[in-house]
Amino acid sequence: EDFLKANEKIANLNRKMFNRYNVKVFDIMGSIGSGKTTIIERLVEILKEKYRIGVIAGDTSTTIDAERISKYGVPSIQINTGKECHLDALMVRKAAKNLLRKNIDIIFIENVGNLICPADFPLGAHKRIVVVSVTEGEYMIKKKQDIFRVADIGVINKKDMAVYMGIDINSLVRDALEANPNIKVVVTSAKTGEGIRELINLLELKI
Amino acid sequence: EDFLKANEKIANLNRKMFNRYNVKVFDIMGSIGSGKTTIIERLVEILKEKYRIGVIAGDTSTTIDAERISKYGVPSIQINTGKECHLDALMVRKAAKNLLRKNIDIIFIENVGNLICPADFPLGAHKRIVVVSVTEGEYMIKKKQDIFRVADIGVINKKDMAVYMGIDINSLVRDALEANPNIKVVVTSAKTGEGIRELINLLELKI
Ligand SMILES: Nc1nc2c(ncn2[C@@H]2O[C@H](COP(=O)(O)OP(=O)(O)OP(=O)(O)O)[C@@H](O)[C@H]2O)c(=O)[nH]1
Ligand SMILES: Nc1nc2c(ncn2[C@@H]2O[C@H](COP(=O)(O)OP(=O)(O)OP(=O)(O)O)[C@@H](O)[C@H]2O)c(=O)[nH]1
Ligand SMILES: [Mg+2]
Ligand SMILES: [Mg+2]
Repeated sequence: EDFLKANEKIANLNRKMFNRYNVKVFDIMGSIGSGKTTIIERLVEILKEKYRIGVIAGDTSTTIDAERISKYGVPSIQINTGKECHLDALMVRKAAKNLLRKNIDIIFIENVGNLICPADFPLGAHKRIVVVSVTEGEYMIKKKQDIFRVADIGVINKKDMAVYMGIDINSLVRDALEANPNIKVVVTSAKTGEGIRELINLLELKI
Repeated sequence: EDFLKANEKIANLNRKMFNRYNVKVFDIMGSIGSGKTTIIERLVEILKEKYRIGVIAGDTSTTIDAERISKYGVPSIQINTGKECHLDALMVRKAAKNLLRKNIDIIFIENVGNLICPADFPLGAHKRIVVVSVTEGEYMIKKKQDIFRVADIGVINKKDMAVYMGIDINSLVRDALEANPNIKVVVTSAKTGEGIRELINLLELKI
């Protein structure tokens, strides 16, 4: 598709720009309400001592997520995508240019809550992360292999709820590795903080 | 958009076809893992004594949902949409023609798990239902008003998990009515069966 190719070109330009500025950029994708924003809040809390962090929050509407994250004292830009079910490289390029003037080391991009659309729209990030939560059940990874194939890291969040949902977490981990044998999987509770330091290691950041 | 107009035309043809066959058709939309299939399982259990039911299950990949529902003894057709994040009227037209030969009274259509894309693609159903679950948090309805605006019924599922998640259900009900003052809201637990009979009333079906 022409618009996929066009997006890929801009994503590659974005990556070059991020490298020129020596900024590490992470594309955090995942289902609606899986815990992307809460995970970013935990990452910012732990990492802001050591890194200058900027955040780009993408959603169809509202500024809820950028407002939540900015309470942790980092510049946060909200992008509203309207009817589009994913961020694209051009939207991110414009927002990133804004952040890059602030002498930033890391950019966390929160993608639109959707387990389908973002897969085919790389943003130029150094790593792509996909977040699902145990409360979505046992089938979502089997059903949505495409997004796991393009992700470097898979996060299975809301570990603290697995017992109430009767969910076998090991089975979810297996599903992720079956979709993508190269994916690195981490199980987290953004609520308790469990697994967040392991996630930071997978992002190749230091505490 | 031309493809939106084209879909609307086929949706209207579908509605006429359903009316000719005297079949009531329900488009069940909602976020991934919100409980659409489990709700359909509960509806089939209760209603199959009184109604001949057929089911169309839409998903990007796998036959998991159609297989689950067919265990309840009703004809179930799986549609795989590939990269498309929503069913469309043409896909449904073909599957429905298959079911209509079986002297059916009701068709439940399970749409692809997605809180964005299905909004703009009516299928010709008599009622559109959107399902979210309390485990997605407190913001998803505020963020996704478009899909609530096109829905006749809003279901807030996994009521049994609200206490563990610390979610105020009344606040979610208010959000749905704020997005669409005409929507009928029902709170359910597809796990315990709570609220399912109330949903059946809203579907204007008899037990
Ligand atoms: N129990 C539990 N709840 C969590 C956890 N992580 C997030 N939540 C809750 O889940 C809900 C959704 O979390 P968010 O961080 O807003 O999810 P999100 O992926 O950013 O959602 P969208 O941006 O709307 O797609 C909120 O009520 C959070 O408090 C967790 O590990 N355990
Ligand atoms: N605790 C609880 N779990 C539920 C409830 N309804 C569904 N579930 C569970 O939630 C998970 C997802 O349910 P499904 O019915 O598969 O959800 P779905 O909306 O059909 O999912 P997709 O078709 O993949 O989008 C499963 O583990 C269900 O057992 C409920 O009311 N309470
Ligand atoms: Mg968020
Ligand atoms: Mg389902």
